[in-house]
Amino acid sequence: ARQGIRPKEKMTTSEEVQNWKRTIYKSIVEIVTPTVIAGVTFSAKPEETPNPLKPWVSLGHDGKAKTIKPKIDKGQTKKGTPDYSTYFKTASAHTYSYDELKAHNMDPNEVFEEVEFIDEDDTYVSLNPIIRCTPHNYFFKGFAKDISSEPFCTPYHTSRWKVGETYFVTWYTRFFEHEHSGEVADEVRVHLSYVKESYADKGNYKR
Amino acid sequence: DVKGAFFSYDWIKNVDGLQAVEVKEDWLQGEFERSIVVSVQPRYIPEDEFDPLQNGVVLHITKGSRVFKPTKEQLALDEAGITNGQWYYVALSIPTVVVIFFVFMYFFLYANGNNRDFTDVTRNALNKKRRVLGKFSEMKRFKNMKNHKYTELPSYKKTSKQN
Repeated sequence: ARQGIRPKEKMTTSEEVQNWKRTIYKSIVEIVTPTVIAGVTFSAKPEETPNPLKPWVSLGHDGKAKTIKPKIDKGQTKKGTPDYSTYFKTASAHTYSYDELKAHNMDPNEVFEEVEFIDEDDTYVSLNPIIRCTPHNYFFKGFAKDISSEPFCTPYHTSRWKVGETYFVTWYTRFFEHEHSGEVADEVRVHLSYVKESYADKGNYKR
Repeated sequence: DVKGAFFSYDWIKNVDGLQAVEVKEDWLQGEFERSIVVSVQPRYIPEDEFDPLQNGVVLHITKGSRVFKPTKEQLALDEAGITNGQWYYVALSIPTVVVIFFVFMYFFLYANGNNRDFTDVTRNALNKKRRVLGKFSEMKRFKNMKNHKYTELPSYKKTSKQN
């Protein structure tokens, strides 16, 4: 005879996500409504004291969210918040003449060019806790793994999505630039389409 | 609106570059697994010009894992001694019926041992084995054969020396 197992009580929290206000662009007051999707809180209120080891949300190959907790190991931060390099910055070239700079090692007729990267407006980007997609995170598909997955970072090619679960499709936002104007698309939408699977590929999972 | 798409989300801001997708069972259309393509349409491309298969990711949506592991609830029931043991009764009853049949058969044959008479069957079978060929001269094949009749072998008078 075995003793019956009594299921453990589930821990619940009474903490609810509440709206909060912030001031953007120096003067505009905005009420922010946090939303929770698949356990990830978007537009959450920032902490009063910024925590350098604040957990952030990464994505698995199939697009499932997983929380990463940074830690300090031998004085170095490991698994820290991702660095996006200049992928989301705008390059701006400045030309300086000798009269403007008066540099001691510059010829009077010389022109100096400098490329400056301007940070993007992070007013709304900062509310997203999930890792952003950059070309650095593209994967490669095809038999020879030589076809870039642009503009997608997740999900990986031939991932498996289960019914009832939530996954995140991520893409590099600057991929959608208008070919003439060069402006990044302001709005996008996601489509799902059926494809016919060949008999050769059908049912070959795990073989 | 887009050709070939079975589900399209609303327009969203292209700020974060992400879209949460909750997989619905209706998308499988009664099948266990289906292959789909996920694609993103920017606003500046009209619906009739957008091809969802051009820049898309192929993936599979499934009802669940093909290897069905016992759930936590099932494990808890097993631990509590509550099992669905129908297969156990079926597996046990089949050999039991066979054993009972053979025991009954043994006693039936033992009881009717004296009343059995298979002699007519056995006699016919044995007679087939002991078939008599008949006379050589009456055989069809050798009927017309001119065979010398049996005569005694020549005998000689014994000499005195042989005696």
